[in-house]
Amino acid sequence: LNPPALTPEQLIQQIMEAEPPEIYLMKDIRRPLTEANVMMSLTNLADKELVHMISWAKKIPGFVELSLLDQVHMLECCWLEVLMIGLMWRSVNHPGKLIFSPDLSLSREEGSCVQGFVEIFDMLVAATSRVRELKLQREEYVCLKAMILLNSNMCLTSSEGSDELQSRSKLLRLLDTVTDALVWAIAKTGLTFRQQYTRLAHLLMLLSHIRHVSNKGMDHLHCMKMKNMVPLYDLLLEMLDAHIVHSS
Amino acid sequence: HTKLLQLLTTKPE
Repeated sequence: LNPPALTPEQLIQQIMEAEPPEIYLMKDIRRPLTEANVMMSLTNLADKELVHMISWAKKIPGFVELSLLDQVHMLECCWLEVLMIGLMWRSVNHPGKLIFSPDLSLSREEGSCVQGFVEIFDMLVAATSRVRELKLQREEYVCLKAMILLNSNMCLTSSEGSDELQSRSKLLRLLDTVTDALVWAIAKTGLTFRQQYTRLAHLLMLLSHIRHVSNKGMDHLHCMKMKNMVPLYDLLLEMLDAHIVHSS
Repeated sequence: HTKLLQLLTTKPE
C-alpha cells in the first residue's frame, strides 16, 4: 500500500527539513593563495559536502524506495550540480563572490589563480546573479535542488528489468510530486497565472545553466586530477570517476 | 562504488 500522498506543503516541509547543515572548511586556507592550496581547500570542502548530500538525498520522500541502482546513478550524475546550486544559494547576497563555506569565500581574482577556473567562476557568478534577479525563495530553491537529483539520470538507459521499470515509474511519479510542490510554492507568491507559468519556465531554465556549469566543472576537476594537481579524497574521487564513466 | 554505496545503505542515525 502506498503511504498517503503528501500535500505539496507537507512535501516542501520535509524537503526543507532534509537540508544539510552549514558545512565549514574548518582549516584556514593557506596563504598566499596558490593553485594547489585553493584546489586543496575546494576538494576538501566538496568531499565533506558529498557526505551530507547523500544523507540529504535519503531524506527526500520516496528516494530510498527507488532501486539502489537508480539511487547510485542519480547521485553520480548530479552531485556537482547539487553542490553548485547550493553554492549559488549561499552566494546570492554577495555579488561577485562565491561563498563556498562560511570560512571559505573567493573573489574572481582569488579564483583566477587556478588555471581554467575563472571561466567556471564567471558562469557561477552569472547564474547566481540570475538567482538574485529572480528573488528565488527558499521553498523554490529546495524544490529545484530535489528536481536536479530526481531528473538527473533520465538520460541513462536502465536495464529493462521489471524492478528497474517499477523504479522508473516511481521516479517519474516522485518527480511530478516535486513539480507540483514547486508550482504550489510559486502560486504562494500571489502572481497571476500567466506570471506563475513564466516564473516556472525561468526557474527550470536555471537548471540547464547549472547542468552546463557542472559539466564544465567536472571536466576541470578531471584535468586537475590527471595533472596530479590535488589529492582527491575517496568519496570525491569515486564520484568524479563514476560521472566520467556515465558521461563517456 | 564502495563509499557511495556504504553511505546509501547505512541506516540514518
